[in-house]
Amino acid sequence: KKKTSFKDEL
Amino acid sequence: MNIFRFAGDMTHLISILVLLLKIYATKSCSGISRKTQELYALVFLARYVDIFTEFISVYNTIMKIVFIASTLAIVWCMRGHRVVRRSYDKELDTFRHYFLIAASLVLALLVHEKFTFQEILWAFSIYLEAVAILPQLVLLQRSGNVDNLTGQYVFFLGAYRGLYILNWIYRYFTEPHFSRWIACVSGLVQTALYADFFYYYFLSWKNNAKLKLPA
Repeated sequence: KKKTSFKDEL
Repeated sequence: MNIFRFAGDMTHLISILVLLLKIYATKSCSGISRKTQELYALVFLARYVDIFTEFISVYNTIMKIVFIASTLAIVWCMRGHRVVRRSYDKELDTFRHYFLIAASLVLALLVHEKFTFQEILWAFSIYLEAVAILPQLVLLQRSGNVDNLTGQYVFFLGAYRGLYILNWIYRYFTEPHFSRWIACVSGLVQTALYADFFYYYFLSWKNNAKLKLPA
């Protein structure tokens, strides 16, 4: 499962 | 990536550059809370533990390294630099920030997205960042008039999370499964803590007067 995109933020 | 988030990251970067400029140019850290710097170092170390395992983009990795390195450098400078550390307002910077760390840790253990080490560290970093500015705001109130660079540093630091709130609103409407209420609620609290600072900062700008927070 693709990692939650949320952690793409700083 | 959207314009709000990019503007937020750049504002955050500017706040760190302004702080570095202030310390480097004046060789002084008067008016700066070392405790807030230490809390921010903890925020970045806790939040970016995935820097070696999760590659998201070159930009993301570089910014994480810059934030961690610059904040650690500032803490080192305020503790170790023989000239700068003499100007540290030790007797004014007395906020008991260990309580903030403990409270954030307890809250992260209770409220998180998933009960995994990384997610709890991430939630801890989000909660801690929301309150990390408190020692700095208390120090500003105690130290009377605030020098321009310090005022600008706090202003940009507060503005960056406000831009992130716009970013979350934008992503909420443009991405189907976007939901991050932990960061949103925490971001709102964080930005709200700056409300009175923003008010006095605006007044000082409007009246072209020295920034002064009421004790």
